[in-house]
Amino acid sequence: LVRIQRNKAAALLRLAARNV
Amino acid sequence: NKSHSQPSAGRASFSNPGMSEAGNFSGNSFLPANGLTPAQNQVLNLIKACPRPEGLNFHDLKNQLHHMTVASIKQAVDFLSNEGHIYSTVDDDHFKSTDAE
Repeated sequence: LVRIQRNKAAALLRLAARNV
Repeated sequence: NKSHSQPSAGRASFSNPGMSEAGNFSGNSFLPANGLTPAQNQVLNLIKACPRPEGLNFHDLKNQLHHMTVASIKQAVDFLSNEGHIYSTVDDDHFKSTDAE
């Protein structure tokens, strides 16, 4: 479950980086 | 003497400086507004629509997109997770969407 949270956080970061 | 003024020196008139990246996808005549291909969009929409907390199984994706090959679905999934639209949950076969819209 830590893995899921980490994946989600990483994905959100990637998405945020894209949207800059 | 004010003749030293330089009207627009060094300012080239780019109409769209940020659009260079979108040009990579030439040949796709109906790109949706979010910059994904129709196939990627379908995959994303299915994943978005899944109400399960663990997300959508790759197997379900395959079953609902029978017109696509496993390889092309995988490709779309890879792309979407690289972009941050989706992420894998309990294992590498389950995906959830980050998009809140």
